[in-house]
Amino acid sequence: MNIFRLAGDMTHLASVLVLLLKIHTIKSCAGVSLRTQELYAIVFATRYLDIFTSFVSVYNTFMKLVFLGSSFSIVWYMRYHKAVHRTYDREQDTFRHWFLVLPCLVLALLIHEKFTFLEVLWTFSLYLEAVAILPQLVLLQRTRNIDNLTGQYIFLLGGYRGLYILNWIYRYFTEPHFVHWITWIAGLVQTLLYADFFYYYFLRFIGGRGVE
Amino acid sequence: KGSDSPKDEL
Repeated sequence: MNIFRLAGDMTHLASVLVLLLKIHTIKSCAGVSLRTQELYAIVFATRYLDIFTSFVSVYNTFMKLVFLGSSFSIVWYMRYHKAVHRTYDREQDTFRHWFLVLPCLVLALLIHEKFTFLEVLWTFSLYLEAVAILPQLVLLQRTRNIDNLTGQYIFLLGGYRGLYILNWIYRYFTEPHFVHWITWIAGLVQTLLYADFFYYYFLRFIGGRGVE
Repeated sequence: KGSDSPKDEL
């Protein structure tokens, strides 16, 4: 564990808490893409399959449970909780996210480090997470303005993988044979997809107005 | 094992 990875995990945890705060307290998911949340639930479900078979640390297991629990409960809230579901923008959240799942699965079957069930699904979760934000970014452009909590959620979600890239650079220089191109490229693509969001998000801070 | 693989990451 290094400071970059810890910062990344805390940023990721913060993004989840901001979204849960928004949905649970003000009972609103306005501007939030259910499709991105569903993709993230699949990402965690396929990435943490080894949660019961390989124990890394209490921290690791605890965080996996937090991410699994929060992603599935957010999907549940947005789908089935009456008050929250009413604020869900179904007409605008139309990105064909299932079209992302199959190519990621095919790619994982073609490009992976080991051809085992767990490894292929783990690799699939990396590819899927890289593109999981697309429905949310498309919804963002359609709804023009978004509230601060949603903006902060997306900012933190994009930032966490950026911090992980620093963690991988650190591990590359400190651990002799830490070379994982698949993880690195997927993480880089994921972070780059947020580039224009980050641009407008920082403009907002400079301009002091809502995220356009 | 655990040290060189990103599997110890989230």
